[in-house]
Amino acid sequence: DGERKITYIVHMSKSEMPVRFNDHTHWYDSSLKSVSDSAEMLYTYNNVAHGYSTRLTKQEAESLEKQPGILGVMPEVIYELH
Amino acid sequence: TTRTPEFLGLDQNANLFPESKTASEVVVGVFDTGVWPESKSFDDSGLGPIPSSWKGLCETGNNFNASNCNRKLIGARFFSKGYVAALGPIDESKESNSPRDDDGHGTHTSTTAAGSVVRDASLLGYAAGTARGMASSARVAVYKVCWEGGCFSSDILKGMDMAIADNVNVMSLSLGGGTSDYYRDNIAIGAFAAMQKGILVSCSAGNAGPSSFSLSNVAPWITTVGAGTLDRDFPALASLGNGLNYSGVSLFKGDSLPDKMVPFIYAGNATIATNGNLCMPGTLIPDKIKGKIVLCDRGVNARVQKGSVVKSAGGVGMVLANAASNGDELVADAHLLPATAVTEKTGNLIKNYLFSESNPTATILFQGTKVGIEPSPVVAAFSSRGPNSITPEILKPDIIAPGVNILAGWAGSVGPTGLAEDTRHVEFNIISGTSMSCPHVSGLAALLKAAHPDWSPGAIRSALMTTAYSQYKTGKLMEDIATGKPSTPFDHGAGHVDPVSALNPGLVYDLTVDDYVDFLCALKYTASEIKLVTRGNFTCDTSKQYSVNNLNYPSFAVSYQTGSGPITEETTTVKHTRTLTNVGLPGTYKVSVTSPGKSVKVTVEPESLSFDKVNQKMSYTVSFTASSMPSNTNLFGRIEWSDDKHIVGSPVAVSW
Repeated sequence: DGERKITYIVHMSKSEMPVRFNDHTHWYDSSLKSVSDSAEMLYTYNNVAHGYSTRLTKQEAESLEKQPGILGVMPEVIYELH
Repeated sequence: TTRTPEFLGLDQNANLFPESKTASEVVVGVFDTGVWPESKSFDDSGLGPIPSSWKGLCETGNNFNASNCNRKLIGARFFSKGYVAALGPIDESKESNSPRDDDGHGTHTSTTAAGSVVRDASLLGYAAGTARGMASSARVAVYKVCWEGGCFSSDILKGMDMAIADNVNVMSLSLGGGTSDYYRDNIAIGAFAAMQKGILVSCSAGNAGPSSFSLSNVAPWITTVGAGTLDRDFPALASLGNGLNYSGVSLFKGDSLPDKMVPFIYAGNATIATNGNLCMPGTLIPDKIKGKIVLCDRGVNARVQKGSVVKSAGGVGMVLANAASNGDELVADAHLLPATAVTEKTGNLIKNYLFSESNPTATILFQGTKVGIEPSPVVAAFSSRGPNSITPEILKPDIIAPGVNILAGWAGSVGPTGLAEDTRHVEFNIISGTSMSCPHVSGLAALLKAAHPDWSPGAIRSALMTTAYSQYKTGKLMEDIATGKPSTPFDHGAGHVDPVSALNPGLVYDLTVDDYVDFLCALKYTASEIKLVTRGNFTCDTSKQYSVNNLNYPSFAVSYQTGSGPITEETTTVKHTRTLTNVGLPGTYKVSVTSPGKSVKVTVEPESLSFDKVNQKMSYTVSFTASSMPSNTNLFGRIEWSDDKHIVGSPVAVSW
């Protein structure tokens, strides 16, 4: 189902942030809005990664992955207790 | 926990460990199902002010407010956005939208790592004693990232992100799932960032044993923990009508069986379902079960659920027989009806009786808690096993620690079985898993961090690994309960943790961030993949020869399947280089090698290392020369450096 959204963790290359952005969160937001008008960030990550998590369709994720400054768009993984 | 402090020598050697004032500067972050703050294990009596470096906080929410934290439980956060986005709003009638633990698992793991001392602890009278976490003076910060529907990577990553900002010193994650390249592995990515900040990350190895290649959390910057048994048991005899008694284990407490033999039936003969022998819900025929003890086979559904199924069908007791994969491992449960768990072998003997007797009868005799069981520890059958499927040249698990029948704190809102119909309230529960062994190591790492604040996470892990043991005091090799045979480094890694020896290891194999980046270069990761893991602009030097074999790891895994290329000649030599750092007094260390076998020649150059001062580093090279062997052949050995006061041991695994 191409319309089904799942959570992705989007890893960005902070050193490639265009100079027109003062704040990395604005850059993250701009990258997200370029593939989806409705998607919102669940979290932004500052220490473990440079990036954010969001809900996207498969096509949106593939489109985002091709953009400059994107290192990877990783689908959510569900872990279990041991 | 009760018993593990004695089993690990913590209580007998309390004077060797850091003063509580130093230990109380260390913060253990636990990523799990949250916390039951009313547990006596979070009593903060005697603890001084919260460390000034602490930046975390106690978040408020459903059934939880800031006053639930104190000088012991100094942080509590919850992360549910990923969970809610995937599965919808949290049903607050079932789970608290807050750091509160409605499951018990998170309270168990956090109190195991760093719970305060609690006298007269027990589960329904079993495992009675004084309970304490491994680092009983350390502070606890909980990060609730697991919910009824699972632990979502977006939530875990944010939890780790915050824990780094909060300034935890040790991270403990008793969770996992699947394996993937490190740049796709969220826990590996989070752990790398933690390691960069000097935080030791300890993770459970998984419960997918005894199958090979079943490990989780295998990144080399993670400390991967398998599980072993304690010297404690909870015997409960299955006594049959033919006069024979068979040993089993149980944590049942309640109304006993009638003081006479009662009818006994095999579940597989009281069902029309093909899998009725497993006592799955709705599969047993009540008319055939009523008033009887039922023998169920282990597997598929939870052990405690089988007891509940028998009880609701009118059964009065249960004998639970292991499957072949469980070997002789007996896991005790606080069943809702009189029940005992028996080995596969015993189960077969009991089945022979059931199938040969026209009116079989039985009863169960509960014998309480016994300690001093030998041999112990033995590797738990469920503990996940190597080889490492991602990087065969890195031996995993790293170490084993107590993980079978562990008593620790529990949530007040959930019974000891975790079943909805279990309305009992207990302060402590006894459960098993690598989830339980991981926080033991997290707490011990916190103790080492307190004793040696300047040691890196790699040095702390090295101390734990090189002082671990894989032989009993009798000299006999440690046993694997899945096979009844000696366990191997693919089962126990460097061996069973020995915290007293780890305090003073003599030498350590230290590891820096740059060493791990070189390792990623050796894996031939692209610049983007390296950046995904490290977030930094590291570039691999095209003129430099990187080798996975040169990561300064405290163990050796020699793989002739990958990395070394095909065996084209009669013998192939693989070289590993290591650097030892002196963390003790000046001394001369000499090497000794236990050869993996005639087909592998191991030479160490130089054979002696003299250290004049503390923090001095010296390197050595090990050459493994092996002839061709059939694939899937594994041989094991050991390399030890000793100055007669310390033994710095490393396991060796050679595979084809």
